[in-house]
Amino acid sequence: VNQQSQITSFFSKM
Amino acid sequence: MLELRLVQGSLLKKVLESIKDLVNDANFDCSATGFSLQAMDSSHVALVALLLRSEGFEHYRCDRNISMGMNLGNMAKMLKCAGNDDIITLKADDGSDTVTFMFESPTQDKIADFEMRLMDIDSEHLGIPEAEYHAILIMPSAEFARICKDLSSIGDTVVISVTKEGVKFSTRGDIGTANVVCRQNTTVDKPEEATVIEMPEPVSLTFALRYLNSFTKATPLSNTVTISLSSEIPVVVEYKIAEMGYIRFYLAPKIEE
Repeated sequence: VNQQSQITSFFSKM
Repeated sequence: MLELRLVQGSLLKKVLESIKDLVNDANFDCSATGFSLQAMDSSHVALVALLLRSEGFEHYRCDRNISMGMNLGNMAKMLKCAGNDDIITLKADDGSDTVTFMFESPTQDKIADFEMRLMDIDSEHLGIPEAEYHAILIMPSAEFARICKDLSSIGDTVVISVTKEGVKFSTRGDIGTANVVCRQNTTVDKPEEATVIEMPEPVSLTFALRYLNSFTKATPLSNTVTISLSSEIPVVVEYKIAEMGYIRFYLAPKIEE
């Protein structure tokens, strides 16, 4: 099944 | 003191219409370089980044960097009161907890000002790394909006696959399946009608259509949309804003578990 990933797992908090 | 005067006020109206349903509250950052915003949707699946460069404003006074927290729904309500041809000026005094939107009709015979309370929003900025994209599509924005709308009536996720033949949008649902293939087409009389595919290598990714449909609310801002894809990283859907900037939507992919 396709799991929706989160944007925060690709872009790090500055 | 902050005073930004935008002759093409309709641009700001369209910007708010394209983000108010995706993001509830956001900080607008003003600096010498321009007026920008970066915010995630409530589920942290999508991110919007807006930039309106200072040169695009007829008058741009920003004495010091300032961040203004606003409820985008309320801001959109106020901007809806501006005429499409109005000049919009955004003003805020240092230390004040309100922002004023001033709308001037082109013939200067009607001037309105709307004052809105600012909010304290503690949102952290995310670092968006410059990425090498495996495929970059440039296509008519109305066409992309139509495809997303049509496919979302069949399924709720879309697989976007780019090969040298072209780009394929596929979905499936209870009632059946749908595939839309757009081929590279540069033999058009108007450049904004071209579909250009820069594809150093084939790529295929899966996304939730409801976010893509939300992004297409920015269609009135630009005749074309640029969609940049790379395996396993968020897609970027970008609409240029006249000569003054852009609105970029980032969407995290759905990953095979």
